[in-house]
Amino acid sequence: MGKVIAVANQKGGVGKTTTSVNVAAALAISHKSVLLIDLDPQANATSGLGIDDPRIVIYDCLIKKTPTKEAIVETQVSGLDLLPSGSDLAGAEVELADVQDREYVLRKVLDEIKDQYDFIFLDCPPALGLLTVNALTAAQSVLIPVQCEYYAMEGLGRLITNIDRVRDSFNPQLELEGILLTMWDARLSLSKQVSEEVRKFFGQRVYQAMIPRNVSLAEAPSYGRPGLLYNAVSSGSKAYIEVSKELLVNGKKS
Amino acid sequence: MGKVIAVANQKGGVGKTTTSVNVAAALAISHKSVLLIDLDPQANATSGLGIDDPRIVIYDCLIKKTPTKEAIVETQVSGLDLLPSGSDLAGAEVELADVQDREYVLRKVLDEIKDQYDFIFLDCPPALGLLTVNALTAAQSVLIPVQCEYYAMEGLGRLITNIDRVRDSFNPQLELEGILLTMWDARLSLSKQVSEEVRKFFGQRVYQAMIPRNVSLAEAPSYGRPGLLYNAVSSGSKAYIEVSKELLVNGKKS
Ligand SMILES: Nc1ncnc2c1ncn2[C@@H]1O[C@H](COP(=O)(O)OP(=O)(O)OP(=O)(O)O)[C@@H](O)[C@H]1O
Ligand SMILES: Nc1ncnc2c1ncn2[C@@H]1O[C@H](COP(=O)(O)OP(=O)(O)OP(=O)(O)O)[C@@H](O)[C@H]1O
Ligand SMILES: [Mg+2]
Ligand SMILES: [Mg+2]
Repeated sequence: MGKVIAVANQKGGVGKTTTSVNVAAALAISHKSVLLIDLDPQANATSGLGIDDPRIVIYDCLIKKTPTKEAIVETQVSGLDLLPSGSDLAGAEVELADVQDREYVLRKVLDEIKDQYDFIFLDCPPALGLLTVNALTAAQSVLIPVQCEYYAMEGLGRLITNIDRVRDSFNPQLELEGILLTMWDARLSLSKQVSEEVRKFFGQRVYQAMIPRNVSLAEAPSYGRPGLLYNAVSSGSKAYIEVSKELLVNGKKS
Repeated sequence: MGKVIAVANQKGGVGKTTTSVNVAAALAISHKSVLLIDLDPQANATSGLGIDDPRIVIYDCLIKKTPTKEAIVETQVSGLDLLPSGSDLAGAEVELADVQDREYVLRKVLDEIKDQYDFIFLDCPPALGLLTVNALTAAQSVLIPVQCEYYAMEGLGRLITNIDRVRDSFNPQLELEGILLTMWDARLSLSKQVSEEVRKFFGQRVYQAMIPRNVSLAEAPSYGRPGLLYNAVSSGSKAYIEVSKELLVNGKKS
């Protein structure tokens, strides 16, 4: 029975896609079967995994009721499948607005294939609109990447309030999977200040592992591969392997 | 007659708010009268200029028809005013959807105060929804920050297509003010590759000045001040002063 994890934060550029792609790849490499669903009209997770011009995309499943399994493609990482996105998804928020039970549309799309995977990750766009609400309603938990900078930290409180609202209105089982500090730079006092503040406030809910700022992670998408396949020994790749281990251990606890 | 410039890019975290705040401040310091409008529910430009818990926000002007001048506040930078945002703006996209001439609502809000400023900047959220469409419809030109990384470059084509669409449907005068390369890191080949590619493709439309990755720019918001007031001699501040000079010179050309 697949565990569905939404990767969300309305703040832009905090590492949602980089985290989705690399944690999903790390779990696939340790022999879990994983599906990544790209819910962002920018389709960064899709190009980051080397899928160009997919024939069927998530928009087709959400709006045109195309069977979910027809949209799923394999990636270069054995054990990691992708349900790709495209720019037509930008129109989905408006089109979903008038649909009956509009918050549950993605959950129904997942029901068809949920049992075929150990993990399903949902890469969310930088907003708290209907696509992100659908992801939070379909998920059992939410993983929150937080860049070690001021604006990202400032927005965390509002994000948690919105998660609580989705739990109360649409999805009582929604838990916090964890908060992941990203783009940590040991040379900067800003990084230290933000990470200390976030740990002080959220305690055990923050992953021990932090993702350092590491250029390999930013170069990998231009080759259509996760950091782990592009440069497995980089500090970024190693950190994502640590996070995937923590995620597996935490899963056993709850 | 104020020139209205939208600062937009659907890619998250590319420096839209940092550019809006610092270009606006640089122009105010060179004795232009400037208004910055925060169109993002995250309200980063609002907190980045030290305004906490504003009484009246842009949501009130857009949805409740509060007179525009009642929402405008002064900032610590003499000559720079702000029309602040708040989290209630997140609901505005849904509420605007059913309004008559929903794309022109912001333009009407600006009509009341346009002639009182030399420049009006619109800081957009990381999306191509109704708030950004309103900004592109109210603006005479659009300034596009592009982080020197792969995903930001990849999304540029789609952004230009969307700008063309708004020009054709709602705002024939909409021009490209310029493309600004941000978070440039001279040590990284990725930065060089992306900036060369963007200059090859967009030529003269790319500002000569590039904004370097500079921690002062990321620290300044936690003190509620633009980089220019926090650390005027930093490489980031100097670069934003260069950009504001180019913007003034370009304005004379067209
Ligand atoms: N740890 C890291 N070190 C260096 N660069 C990184 C790191 N994580 C992400 N990046 C780069 O930073 C940029 C932003 O990351 P990413 O696109 O994953 O964030 P996002 O939250 O998904 O953005 P959006 O809000 O647009 O969806 C990208 O160019 C990415 O390659
Ligand atoms: N040149 C720079 N050097 C270092 N840090 C920067 C620079 N420009 C912006 N930053 C930091 O990078 C992060 C992203 O910048 P910013 O918030 O301005 O981008 P944005 O495009 O407005 O994001 P969003 O898509 O969420 O609105 C912020 O933490 C900011 O302080
Ligand atoms: Mg993303
Ligand atoms: Mg911003």
